[in-house]
Amino acid sequence: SPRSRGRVVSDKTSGLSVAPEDNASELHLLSQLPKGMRRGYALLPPLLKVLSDRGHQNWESEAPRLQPGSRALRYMKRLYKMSATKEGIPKANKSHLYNTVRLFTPCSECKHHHRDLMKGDVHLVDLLFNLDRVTALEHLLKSVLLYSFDTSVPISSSITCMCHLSVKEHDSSSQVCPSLSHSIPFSLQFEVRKRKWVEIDVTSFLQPLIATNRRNIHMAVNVTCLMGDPQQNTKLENAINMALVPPSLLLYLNDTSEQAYHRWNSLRHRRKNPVWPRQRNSPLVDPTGGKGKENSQGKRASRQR
Amino acid sequence: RAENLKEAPATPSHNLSKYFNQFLFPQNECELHNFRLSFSQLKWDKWIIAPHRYSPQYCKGDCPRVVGHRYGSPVHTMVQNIIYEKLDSSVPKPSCVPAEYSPLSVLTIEPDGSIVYKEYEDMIATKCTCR
Repeated sequence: SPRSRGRVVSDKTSGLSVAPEDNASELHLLSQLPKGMRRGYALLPPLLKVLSDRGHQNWESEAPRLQPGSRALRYMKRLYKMSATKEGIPKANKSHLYNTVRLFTPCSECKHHHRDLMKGDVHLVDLLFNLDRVTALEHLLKSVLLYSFDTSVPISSSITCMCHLSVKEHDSSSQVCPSLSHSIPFSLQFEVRKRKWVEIDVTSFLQPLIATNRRNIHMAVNVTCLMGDPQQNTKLENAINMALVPPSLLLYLNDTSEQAYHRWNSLRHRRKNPVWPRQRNSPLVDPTGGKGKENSQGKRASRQR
Repeated sequence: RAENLKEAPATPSHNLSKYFNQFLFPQNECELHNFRLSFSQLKWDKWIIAPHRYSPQYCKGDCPRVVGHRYGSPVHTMVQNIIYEKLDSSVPKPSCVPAEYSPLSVLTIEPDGSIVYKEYEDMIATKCTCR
């Protein structure tokens, strides 16, 4: 608007100039930014975007957000509690390499059932994950397919599942269920005991895709579950009708942008200034997926040693 | 110790100790002040899942003329004070600003419905200085 045109406020935090109080002029300015910067600004974490849009009065009226599922929220709240103190400060434990964790739920799925083809319960599903929110400065440390099992299912004995993954290319013939054009065979075996969440480490599978800036990951996930020990005769029927909710995709990332917290910097800084209090009894979270399995006592003893 | 002194129970020698205190620890000097907000006050709690409350704190107070090691201020701070007093009063006096911060972990819902846990640098002031 004429009122605000002459007055451009330069935002020191992100070094970008935004005209206040006027979305249209903001979009206009955005279009003038170099393409790379425009993308960066659009992906500026929402918290900082709000802070940098100083004149943006009606933030609430922004387009409605898609709401994640309750399971995903529950899992991330649990991760938050493991990674940060009550005051919201990141816990200072050394093996805690990531400073960003993103959880994506599939934005489309295509179910195929081949019950009569194979022994056990086969869940073959095509999943499409849109990873647009991952920025160029967020580097992948680990990626996990996150399955949650219904606790109502009687898991008296272990369930052994095989998971086959393959990448799909989108071909024009079918919008929703593309055919399999090339596949990277990737199979894992995991046991489901009492645990509600099962994490399938697919880092080696996804690393090359994400490294080439692929943001639409289309994969076929084929899970076959057998009750009990696969070596012995397994009773297949009763636990078979277990509902498998399509997995979410969890990415542990290291954000190298200025706004992100760089643990190593502060640890180095603290080593220089020993007066900073050190946290002694923080649980250790192993970003490589060994959550909960490590004996924290052992760790502490070894550290003291 | 300063805190303890401030909150010492009233004793007959209270007035005397209070009198001496004002020389030892001048009032209204630059220090860290508590400030706590909840994201629901800002109506951000629709997309900020955790933490519910955030204590950014802030620095406020006068900067003494001779800023000694107490604030860890660089020598320039004293020079700026001298410029203000002796040469050009349009040059501002040193200000009371944060000197150190601690990070904050935030769990948010992204516009596309994905969930992100991110650790942000320098979100909570933990120390003040004059400069």
